[in-house]
Amino acid sequence: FGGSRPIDEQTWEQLEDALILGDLGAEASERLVAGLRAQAERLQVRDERDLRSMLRDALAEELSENDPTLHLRRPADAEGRALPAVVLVVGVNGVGKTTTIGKFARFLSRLGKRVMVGAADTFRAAAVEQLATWAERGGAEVVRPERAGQDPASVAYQAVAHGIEENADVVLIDTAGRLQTKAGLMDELSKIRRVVEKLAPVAEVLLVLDATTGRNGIAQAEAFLNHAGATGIVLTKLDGSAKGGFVLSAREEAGIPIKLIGVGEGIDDLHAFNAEAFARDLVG
Amino acid sequence: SLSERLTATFAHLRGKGRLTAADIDSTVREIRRALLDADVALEVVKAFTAAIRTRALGKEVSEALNPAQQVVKIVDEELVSVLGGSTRRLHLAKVPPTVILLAGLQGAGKTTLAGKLGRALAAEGHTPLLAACDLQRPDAVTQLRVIGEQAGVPVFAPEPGNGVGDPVRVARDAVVEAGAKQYDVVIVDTAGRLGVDAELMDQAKRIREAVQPDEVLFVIDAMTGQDAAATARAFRDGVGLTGVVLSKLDGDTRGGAALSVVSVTGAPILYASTGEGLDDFEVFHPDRMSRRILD
Ligand SMILES: Nc1nc2c(ncn2[C@@H]2O[C@H](COP(=O)(O)OP(=O)(O)OP(=O)(O)O)[C@@H](O)[C@H]2O)c(=O)[nH]1
Ligand SMILES: Nc1nc2c(ncn2[C@@H]2O[C@H](COP(=O)(O)OP(=O)(O)OP(=O)(O)O)[C@@H](O)[C@H]2O)c(=O)[nH]1
Ligand SMILES: [Mg+2]
Ligand SMILES: [Mg+2]
Repeated sequence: FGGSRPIDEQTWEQLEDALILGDLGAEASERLVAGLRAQAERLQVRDERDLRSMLRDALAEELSENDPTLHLRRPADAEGRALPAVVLVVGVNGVGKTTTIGKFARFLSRLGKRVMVGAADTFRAAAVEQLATWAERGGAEVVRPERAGQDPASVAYQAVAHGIEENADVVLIDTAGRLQTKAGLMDELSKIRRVVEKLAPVAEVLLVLDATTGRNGIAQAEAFLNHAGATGIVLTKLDGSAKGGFVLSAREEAGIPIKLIGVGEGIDDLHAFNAEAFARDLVG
Repeated sequence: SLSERLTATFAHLRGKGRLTAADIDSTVREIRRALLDADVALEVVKAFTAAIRTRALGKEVSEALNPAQQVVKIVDEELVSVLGGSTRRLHLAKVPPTVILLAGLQGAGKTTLAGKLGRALAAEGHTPLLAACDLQRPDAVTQLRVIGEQAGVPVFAPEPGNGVGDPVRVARDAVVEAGAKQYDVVIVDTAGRLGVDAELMDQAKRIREAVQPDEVLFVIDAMTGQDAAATARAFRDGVGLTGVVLSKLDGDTRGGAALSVVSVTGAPILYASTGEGLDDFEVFHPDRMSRRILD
């Protein structure tokens, strides 16, 4: 490589195109590149590589603004006894909720935690079986519905009750995929949360978002924040060609930090979110 | 909406007399922004707006009573022409069984679609058979069995899946079974796969070569963003596609992925999936899709 790469009008266009291609959105891409251009002017930046590194830093900084820590400390009940940390996993259809729970169970089991999973998707074909398979692989016990088509809130309740009984460290609750435009289903989710909270506070509500999603990811973040109180994002399928750049706007609009990323269909393909690595992958 | 944006742009230009090329440029920029906001892939936006620009420079706009509306009309016409231009019915084999292969990214809606398509074909008097060739995703075979039961369509599932069995062989055997038992359509469900996964793209190609399908349907989530172009290209080159199914249209995504996929592959969108129920399945309507993208 060696020499510096000079900056011309094409450079700005290419940078903006790269951001658009990464699903940052036309508006955010324009804003970032305009800001970068002003900064480059002030600082007399001459080398394109310096521009890229400044852009990476700007992106990484924005994405790090919310605390990415997972809050899994076990809360205490009124008598001071430890309750399990309850995690609700939510999101639209097919994004990777059930798979993520399997990966997360494995990750937590490896840390010596006792993990239980609740199969509160009582709607979709073979959802319980799929979760049970993942739970077994992940070293977690599964709480299944007692009857077909059981109210999901009731299954979630039973899973938490069982987790308390068994002194589980963490209870992960799988829910059915639901498009945020379905008011009845979003109400159902609020109800699942309320019912669970009768037994234990909810430690985390993980919203699973698919990296291949376009602008709709922002609407999803807002809706799941409003109806389920989402506290963290899991961005899946980053092992593909999609960059998931919409999370920048999602963070801006909904303020939900990205906590985890899914990078494959294997049980170990779940990593902590790293803003620098994400920015590097997006900008190059 | 595009209509509102362009009306604002043209109001700004009104009373200027002739529209200049620069005026058209600002109009085209608005269109570009609207399409990007609707998730149309960048390369497709560039090609599409270039075509619009050519038309917008002509008399139909400069002599129009309402140039803004005329431009919107042009965009809508061009969009409908691309989305619906090669629209057609499902290809049926001259000698049964007709083989339909489903392919696409993880979670797009293939397995559910197998049930919907089977049910719709059965209602038309066909005798479909669903083939469980996703032997990888946990309990995918069980999922297809349950869906088949709900749809009232038989399922060919000789292998348990969960890593056990060869999808190429199951696909081939399903076609033999259909011939033997007189099913006139075989719908092959496959595992979701990434366009960048060379090994799995090769597997999809081998499944295709083994069964010589009459249709290879690319199932894509309507909310897919910029990646729709790269993924459509990968599946077009890796497996070969004859048609497209757009899923989860019951959401509120604008659906620009529809334009991206058709532009990149030339394959027509045959169907729209509009919900999780087995009857949430319809023929694709290009005019409705155009209005949705431009909304
Ligand atoms: N490549 C890749 N595939 C993934 C990832 N996470 C999940 N998947 C796949 O995505 C598909 C859907 O995953 P599920 O876990 O069933 O998704 P879900 O959100 O539970 O789906 P519903 O319950 O139907 O809404 C499966 O084929 C998974 O293997 C990931 O990080 N990378
Ligand atoms: N709302 C809605 N959900 C859909 C639609 N089509 C499928 N789904 C849901 O999307 C999720 C994924 O569907 P699947 O049929 O498992 O998708 P798939 O492509 O087979 O997934 P993989 O086998 O993992 O690649 C399920 O929750 C389905 O019920 C649709 O048109 N609308
Ligand atoms: Mg699930
Ligand atoms: Mg499937």
